[in-house]
Amino acid sequence: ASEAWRRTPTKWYPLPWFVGAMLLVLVQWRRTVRKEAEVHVDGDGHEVVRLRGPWQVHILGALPLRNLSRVWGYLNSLELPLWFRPYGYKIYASLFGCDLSEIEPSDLHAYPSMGAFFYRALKPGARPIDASAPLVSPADGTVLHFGKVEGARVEQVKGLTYSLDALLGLEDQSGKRTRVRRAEADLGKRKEIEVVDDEEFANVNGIEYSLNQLIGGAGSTPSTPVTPSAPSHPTTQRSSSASTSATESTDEEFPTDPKAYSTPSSRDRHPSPQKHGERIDASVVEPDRSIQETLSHDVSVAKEMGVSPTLQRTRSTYGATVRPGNALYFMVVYLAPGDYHRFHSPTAWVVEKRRHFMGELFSVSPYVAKRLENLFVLNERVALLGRWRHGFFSMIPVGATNVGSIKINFDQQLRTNLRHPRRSRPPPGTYEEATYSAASPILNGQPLSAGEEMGGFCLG
Amino acid sequence: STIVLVWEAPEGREGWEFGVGVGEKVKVGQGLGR
Repeated sequence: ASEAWRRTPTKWYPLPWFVGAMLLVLVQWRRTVRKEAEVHVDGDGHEVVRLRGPWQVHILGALPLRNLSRVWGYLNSLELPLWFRPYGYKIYASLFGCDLSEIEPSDLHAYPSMGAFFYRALKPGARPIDASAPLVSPADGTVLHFGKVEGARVEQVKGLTYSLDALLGLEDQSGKRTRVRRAEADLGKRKEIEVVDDEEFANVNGIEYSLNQLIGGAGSTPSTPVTPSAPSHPTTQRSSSASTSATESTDEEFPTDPKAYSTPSSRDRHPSPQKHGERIDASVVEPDRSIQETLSHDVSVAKEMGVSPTLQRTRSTYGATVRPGNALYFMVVYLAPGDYHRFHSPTAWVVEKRRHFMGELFSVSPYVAKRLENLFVLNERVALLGRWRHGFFSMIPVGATNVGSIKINFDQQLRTNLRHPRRSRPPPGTYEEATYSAASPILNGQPLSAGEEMGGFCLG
Repeated sequence: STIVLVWEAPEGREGWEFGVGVGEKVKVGQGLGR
């Protein structure tokens, strides 16, 4: 071989152009395959979310969206001169197609700022609730997408999917999150490069939580006392053809006598102020609301859910496993700038906990939703988790640049669109959790009936 | 802004059926299916 290597004459000649082109195509193909196969996963092989998409998306990602949102909110909170208000709001209404005939109060002078007008309420009865439907729309808007959740992947729009676990907050068995800096699929073979099982600290509202405390260990039940919740303000009423959709039930299953339940002592009704690092109970305390009042509201929701409240002690699964014969479905409703921006309960259900993800504030317009992969998993959102008559139920209001603030009427702790300097920004997927088990003495969560107002989106 | 709903429901012939279409305008309280 060495003889041949030395003696064989080297003959040079130009490569035909197409061989070079073929080589370039080959190199490009291999890079593309590598890029597609590249998956960022954490310790359990679950996808770690990162910004991906065409160049427009990366330009969006480079903008200081949070600061823009806060400036936008500040400008819209400025008080407008009385004489200007009717003109200003009418211009906005004609630009964005708002129906001023159904707002309450109808006098436009009553809205001191654009932000107040944006968060306007509707006249009672303006939105009759379809009592024959098991599920109604939680807001005015446009149906962006819907379908069945296949393999824990939710379809954002045709062809783009994101993981349900990332949307709702994934907890592995130990409840600890392990983070893999980066794992690269090498043409089908998944090679974990480095697994870091770290207790990353996320600085939330200036208080440091360990990540584990922040997301709460899996299976840990909130040991919080019970207190009644604030009455939500139903601005809508059930249509006259309301036939209780709940299965007919006998009254002994729904006793309204407080003695039928282990009602809390007076001390329990006022949860102790939140100590550092404890599981947060965000229920709104309504001291002057009698237990009787609370019970009758809870029992009516339990009836609508078609379940007996006394059996409600069990916790629902959070999408991890569904009952045999059931499946998980999803729907995305997009609220345009001119739409009524309060949201209502889509059915009779109990909200047991919420997870606030301090994410980004990308625009969620259909244009961006079609291009920015994992949009709903990257953006700031509040995942309300609970149960309804068929099992698991969740509703996730997702913020956007112009409406960065999400309000939940029955949550006194929630603060969204917080200012946190880039360096201490919690990694995508970190969330702060709170429970509402103190909201109802019998349902272990905040009971809501179909059409009840739950909160809304605010400018900035 | 956007609201994502994820819920468990029976599937199959007697199961959940959507009653709206993609791109359809909906109002609070309007039935989404059956």
